[in-house]
Amino acid sequence: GGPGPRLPPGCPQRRLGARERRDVQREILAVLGLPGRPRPRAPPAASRLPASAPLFMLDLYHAMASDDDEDGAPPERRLGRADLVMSFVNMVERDRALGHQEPHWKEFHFDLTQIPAGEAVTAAEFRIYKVPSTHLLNSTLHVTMFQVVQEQFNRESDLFFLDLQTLGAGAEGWLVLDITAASDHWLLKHHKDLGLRLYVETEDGHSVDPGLAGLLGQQAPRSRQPFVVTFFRASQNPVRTPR
Amino acid sequence: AVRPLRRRQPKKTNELPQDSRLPGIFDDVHGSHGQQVCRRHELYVSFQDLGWLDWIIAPQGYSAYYCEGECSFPLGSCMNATNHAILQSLVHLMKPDAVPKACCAPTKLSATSVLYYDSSNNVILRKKRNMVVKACGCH
Repeated sequence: GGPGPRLPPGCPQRRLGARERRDVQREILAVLGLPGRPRPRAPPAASRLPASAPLFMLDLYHAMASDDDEDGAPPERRLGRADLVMSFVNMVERDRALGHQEPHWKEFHFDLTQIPAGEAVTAAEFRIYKVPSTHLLNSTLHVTMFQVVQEQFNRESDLFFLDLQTLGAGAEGWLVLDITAASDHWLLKHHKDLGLRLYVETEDGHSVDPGLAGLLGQQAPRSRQPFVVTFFRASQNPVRTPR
Repeated sequence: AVRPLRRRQPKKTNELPQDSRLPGIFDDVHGSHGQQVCRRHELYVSFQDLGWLDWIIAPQGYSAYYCEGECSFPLGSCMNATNHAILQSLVHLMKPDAVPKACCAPTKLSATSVLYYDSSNNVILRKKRNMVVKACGCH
C-alpha cells in the first residue's frame, strides 16, 4: 500500500538481495515483538475445525484492537494493561473417576516452557466447558481447583488451593477458574509443567466424578476443550536499538 | 489609593492550536517553495506481502503511517509544533548554516495488536505500543 518506492535525495536506490530482505523482515518481526517464524500449523483437517483457545483469543484480539483504535477507551477488565496474552491447550489429562476410591478428581497438565522470561503475570484463568448434568439434576455443586505443587508416590500429592466456584448441576457454559495465584510458582520453576487438579462436591460434601457433573475434558469437541489463558504486563522493555 | 479593578486579561497561550487533525482539502498543504508541509502519510505494513499469514491469525497487516514534510516558518495552519520548534525555525532563518530546521515527526502514537501461533501451536495475543502514527508535528 501507500506511495510507490521513493528515491531519497542523494543516495541511489537499489533492490535488496534475498538475504537482506530476510534480515529486514526479521527486524520487522523483532520490532513487533514476534518470535521467528514457527513451524506451520497442524495439518489443515485438524486446523479447519474451530478450536476453543483460538476462538476465545480472537474475541480478545477484537477487544484489544478496538482499545488500540479508540484512545483512552476504558480497557476491558481482563485486558486491562495486558501487553501479552498466552493460551495453552497442549495438555495431558488424568482422571480419578468412578471405580476408584474417593475423592474423584480430574487433573490437567500444561507445558509452560513458551512463557517468555521477565513478563509479569497480571491474571491467569483455567476455562472448562460444562454441559447440564443428567445425573445430579437440581443439586448445587462446588468446583474447587488446586495446583499440584509436588507429586508424591507414596501419599497424596502436595496441593495449593486456587479457586472455588459454586453452580447448579443444570448450568451450561464456560466455567472460569482463577489460577493467578499459581503463577508465583511458574516464575520460580520456569521449566516445570503446570499441574491443575479439579474436584467436584455436592452440598453435603459427597465427591462427584467431574465428568458426571457435566465438565468436559480433552475428549470434548475441539471448540469446547479446556484451556489456560494468561495475561502478562510487559516489563517496560527498553527502546529497541536497531541492529 | 484603591486601584481600579483591572478586568482579568484572558491568559495568553502562545501554543499553536493543538489541532492534530489531518489537513483538509482546503488547507494549504504546500509550503512556501511548493514543498509539502509536515503531515501524516499513509503507510501500510502488509503481513500478507511478507508471507506470514500461515502463522499470524490476525490482522492481515496494519496502517503504520509516517510523517514527512517541511517545517518552514511560518508553520502551516494545520501543523502541530512545539514552542521549541517555532523558536528553532526562527533561529534557522537567521543562521541557516548553524541551526537546522525543526523536523517533522510523530506527536501522537498508538498501539497495534497481533494474534499468532507460537512454535508449540499455542495462540498468543501481543499488543505493541507506539506502532501507529496518530498525529505529526514539528520538533
